[in-house]
Amino acid sequence: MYIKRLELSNFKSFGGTTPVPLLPGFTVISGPNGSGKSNLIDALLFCLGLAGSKGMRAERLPDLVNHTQTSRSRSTVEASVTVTFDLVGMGGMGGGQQLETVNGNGNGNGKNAVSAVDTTLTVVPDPLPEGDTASSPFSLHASLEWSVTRKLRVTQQGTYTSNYYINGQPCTLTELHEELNRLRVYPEGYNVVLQGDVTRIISMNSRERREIIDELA
Amino acid sequence: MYIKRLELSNFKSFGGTTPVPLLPGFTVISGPNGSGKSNLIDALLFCLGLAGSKGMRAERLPDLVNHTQTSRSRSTVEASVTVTFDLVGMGGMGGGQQLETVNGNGNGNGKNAVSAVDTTLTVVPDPLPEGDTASSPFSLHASLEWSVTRKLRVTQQGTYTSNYYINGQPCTLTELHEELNRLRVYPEGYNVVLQGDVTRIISMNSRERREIIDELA
Amino acid sequence: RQQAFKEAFDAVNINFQAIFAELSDGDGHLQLDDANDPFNGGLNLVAHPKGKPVQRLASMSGGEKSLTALSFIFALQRYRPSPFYAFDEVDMFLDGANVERLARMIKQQAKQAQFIVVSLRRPMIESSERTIGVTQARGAFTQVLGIDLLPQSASV
Amino acid sequence: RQQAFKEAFDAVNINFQAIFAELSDGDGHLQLDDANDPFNGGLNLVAHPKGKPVQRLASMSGGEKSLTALSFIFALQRYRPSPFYAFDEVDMFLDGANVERLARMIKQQAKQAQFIVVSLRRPMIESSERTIGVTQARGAFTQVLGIDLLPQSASV
Ligand SMILES: Nc1ncnc2c1ncn2[C@@H]1O[C@H](COP(=O)(O)OP(=O)(O)OP(=O)(O)O)[C@@H](O)[C@H]1O
Ligand SMILES: Nc1ncnc2c1ncn2[C@@H]1O[C@H](COP(=O)(O)OP(=O)(O)OP(=O)(O)O)[C@@H](O)[C@H]1O
Ligand SMILES: [Mg+2]
Ligand SMILES: [Mg+2]
Repeated sequence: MYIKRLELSNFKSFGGTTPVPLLPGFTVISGPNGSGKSNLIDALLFCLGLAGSKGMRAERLPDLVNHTQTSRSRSTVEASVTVTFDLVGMGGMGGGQQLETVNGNGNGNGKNAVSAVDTTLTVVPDPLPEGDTASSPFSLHASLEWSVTRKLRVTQQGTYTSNYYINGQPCTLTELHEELNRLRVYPEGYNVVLQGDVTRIISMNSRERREIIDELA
Repeated sequence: MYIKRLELSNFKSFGGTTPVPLLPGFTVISGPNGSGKSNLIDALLFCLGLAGSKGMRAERLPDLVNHTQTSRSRSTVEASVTVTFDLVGMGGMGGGQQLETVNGNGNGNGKNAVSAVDTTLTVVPDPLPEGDTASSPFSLHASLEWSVTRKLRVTQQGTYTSNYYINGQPCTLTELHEELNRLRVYPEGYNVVLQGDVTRIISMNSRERREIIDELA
Repeated sequence: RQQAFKEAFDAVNINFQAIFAELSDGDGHLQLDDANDPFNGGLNLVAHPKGKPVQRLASMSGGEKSLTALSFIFALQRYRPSPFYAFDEVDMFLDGANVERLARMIKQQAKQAQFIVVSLRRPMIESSERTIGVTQARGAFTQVLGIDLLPQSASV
Repeated sequence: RQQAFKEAFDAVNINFQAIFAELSDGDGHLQLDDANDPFNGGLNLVAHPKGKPVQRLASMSGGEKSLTALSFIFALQRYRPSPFYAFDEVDMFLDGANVERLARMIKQQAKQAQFIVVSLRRPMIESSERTIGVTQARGAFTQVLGIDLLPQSASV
């Protein structure tokens, strides 16, 4: 599993819609100071709900909308980020029994989206041996993709709404985090190391450092 | 005027006596992480009395003595740093009248050293045109040098003494700072920017930043 | 609770020792202020770069500190592996040789997970499989350039 | 006291504007929270990199912040010039082009004062008049190498 594509619309220094295709393995992002490298990482945190506005270097959430957009427009402005994962190879996620637990949850708050998510997520088969695809009932899911979108709408008066979507269907942050946990993406998992995190760890006192392990335990 | 030489003895990661000749203009110091680059800058701060032990990344002053030295020896250990300035070209320091003011001071606390310093410092002539050196009464001062030394002695029990010397004569820190001010080296002048100072300025609040200008004014 | 903490601590400590040895050629370990009652104290990173006495984080150089902190972050990640990692200029304190060592380790790990690394340092750019360029012309939006989806040689 | 502050502030502000323009091609200035009673508030560094809206330090990128902070430090130094300057890795946040710009400025200033600059970045090493190498073999003391007293080409 890996991140296949990022799509940023009016997010921070990105105007219009900017697609960023990604591949598995080792990719470096480089460019001049102030050109938008950290903003790409912020887009990832924003979409997956892994950080608050402070963690994305913004005073308030509305500051994340591209300034040119907010200063030009008279009506509501919108910023959005979509992260598309390629799930090929996730077969080991445990198949059927996943479906049981989530449905229990999903019905509770009546959101269809969660079970829809589940269909894509949980029954992803191990890649079949070549030539055998015709017999698999799920070969329809040729794309084996899973996408998360977050939209931020800001009105002229400065009030805002922020919504999460999984595969285009609305969901709550809690549901999103549950699905992400299943994919082994944890908000406190330290898999995203921000500019300055290394210095932060160095200047922490020893108690704060111990608390990091508490969270993981 | 410039720093002509540094000499470190048993200071931090420098063992024995290490001379470091320097030239005017633009010199870069480079080398692997942990090899002792910042320790060279600390040596400068130590000798000229521009920072306390925290500013030199040591818990207490005795930590500045080379560890190998402290762990091996049974008696008192000593670390010292000498900074030698080349004063050629300092003639513009105002010549004779300097001698008046300092002497008033110097006699006050009876330290010969200060007036000795003065002789070197204040009557440094502008470099004479070639060939005319014979007629100048001060040509004896061919070296036109001024050196500051600081010695730190630490006993086995951990008590320590620290002494400053100007051209080999003992002096106090206040006298040293007076002379340094005359050479336009000010403790709060920001002419030494330590590793991490840039980050410190960035994370200061606006009041602290304003206080920097208060100090300069 | 103490049980869960102890298990996490031991695992992260083992990771830390292995990673620190790989990144810096020395020995390092995690040390609890109070091993019997961990919640009573804090946690220190203790490192012993090859040939130097054992030292705490506070008395190391800028680069040594950042290598130690990075080893701790990676040790936490190994305890809870994730399918992707994003690093933003974690190599800025390191000298050329240490950037290369770090890049080698990332290249190795990138066989099991996706690594997206923002960096300005040449050894890191050269070891990657591909580089995405980002720029912003005067007054314009951020442009994403050179998404070179084929394995590439260094473009810098 | 206010008088002395005002005079220092105005001079440093003028320096800051000149230096920031030289280092980053944009406009910057110092802004007091309370211009009438400076001791009542703080001081902000406001910068307007070419083609971008005016912004405070907090919303800039890592590199933009460090260029702004550096401009402020240099502006203070110009107010009280000194015969020598020592900088310890002040270029670590900067991209290659900004390191070059900073190196060019230092080279220019080095005609009037001595600059001793610790750096790991290649453009800085290459612009200097000479490089002093420092190393420490396993368990040994720090050695100072290659004190190349002649003008030199880059050795890295
Ligand atoms: N009293 C001492 N005796 C021996 N070694 C010491 C002493 N004090 C500090 N050191 C050693 O000096 C080293 C740090 O050197 P320094 O901070 O100058 O490195 P540096 O070259 O600036 O590295 P970096 O590029 O990472 O900033 C540390 O490894 C530390 O152990
Ligand atoms: N809402 C926004 N609209 C437009 N521009 C924005 C917005 N938020 C931030 N920016 C701009 O984005 C720039 C910062 O980008 P970013 O932090 O990604 O730079 P970077 O490439 O990481 O640089 P560095 O190498 O210095 O870390 C700033 O100049 C800032 O003005
Ligand atoms: Mg950045
Ligand atoms: Mg250093």
